[in-house]
Amino acid sequence: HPYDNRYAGDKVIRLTPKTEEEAFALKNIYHRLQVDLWQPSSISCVSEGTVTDVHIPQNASRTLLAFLQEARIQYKVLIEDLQKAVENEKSLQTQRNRR
Amino acid sequence: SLSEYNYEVYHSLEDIQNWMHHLNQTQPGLVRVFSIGRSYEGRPLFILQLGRKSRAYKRAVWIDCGIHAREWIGPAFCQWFARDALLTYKTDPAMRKMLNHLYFYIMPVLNVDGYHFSWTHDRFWRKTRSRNSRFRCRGVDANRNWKVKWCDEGASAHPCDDTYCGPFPESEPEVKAVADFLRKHRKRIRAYLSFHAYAQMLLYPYSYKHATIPNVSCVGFAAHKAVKALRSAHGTQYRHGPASQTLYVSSGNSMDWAYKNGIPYAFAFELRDTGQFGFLLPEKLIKPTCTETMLAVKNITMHLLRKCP
Repeated sequence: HPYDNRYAGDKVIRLTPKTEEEAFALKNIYHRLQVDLWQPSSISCVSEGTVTDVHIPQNASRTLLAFLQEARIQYKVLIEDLQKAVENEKSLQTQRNRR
Repeated sequence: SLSEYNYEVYHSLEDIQNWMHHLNQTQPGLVRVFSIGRSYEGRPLFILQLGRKSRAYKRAVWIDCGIHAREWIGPAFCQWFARDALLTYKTDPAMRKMLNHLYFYIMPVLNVDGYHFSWTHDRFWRKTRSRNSRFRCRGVDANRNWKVKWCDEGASAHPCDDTYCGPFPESEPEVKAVADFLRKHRKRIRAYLSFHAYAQMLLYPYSYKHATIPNVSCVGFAAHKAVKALRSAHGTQYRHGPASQTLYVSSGNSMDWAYKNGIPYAFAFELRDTGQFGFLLPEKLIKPTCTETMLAVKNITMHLLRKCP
């Protein structure tokens, strides 16, 4: 598996905070969990209405998703399994050549 | 040969550099490859000069890709551009005019250390790979390290953050090497294009502040036409506008620096997609992404050659 399967179980989720309170809460939890922010590039850019795409590792996803459900912040899972997406990035031919 | 290299797959840094050297040897009339310095980890920083060689004064367009390591579609496009330019020089009057009247300076991978690291260790690495003496974290955001409102809004002073601006402007040897080159050739270089992913946007200055550039009617119109040309290929929708409004405020980036240093047309492309794959754009989408982007880049370049109304 590419990258030693390190992204297995990781997810990418999309959140768009509807209020400044939601944005503030998200920024706090992003800092706490030290998420990999895909967009925007900086946590400081997150505010009301900002589309945020977050890569969360498997061991942090439960904490983040529980927080989002409790705070009633809507989210959408963009990539369910990041390792699969990494593998699918390269065509079958490229994967075959690598093997 | 040009036709044997596969432009529809992502290539390692070594592959890309070998490809550049191959072009240098096989296309002497239109290609010159040279180095402008070395990266933090000692890798050469290669530039492809594309254009009919001439002793006469020629204006130039600068194109860089791979400022952020994980944005692989950028370097893929830079390679595609070179291929398309060389393949269509004889058959496409517009391309022939461009290569006869201009030089293109193409840097397929600016952040060579980061790109290599994203291939070998961490697919989602963004920054350079420079070390920090006081912190365990490595790397500087190569698009926050330029001397234009450096380390202000949208950048971070903390070395462990992904938007770390660095200990001082142009601290990164890669950034300094490019800045030195652009300063040296500032009078000839009329356009600066930087390729990133992902958001499907064509941006122009300013990024560091909410203000309008003096030549907005020219630059904005060029962006509008470029996006329209891009859309004509596959219907892909791109937004366009000043980066601070269209995307977000960020200080210390290369596009703003290029503009401030006298390059009148400065753009940043955020290529496909808008989130379905993000940085992991599948290889099968390289071709449509690059063919539509070519239309935008050619449109901007022709606009530049005609001069702004």
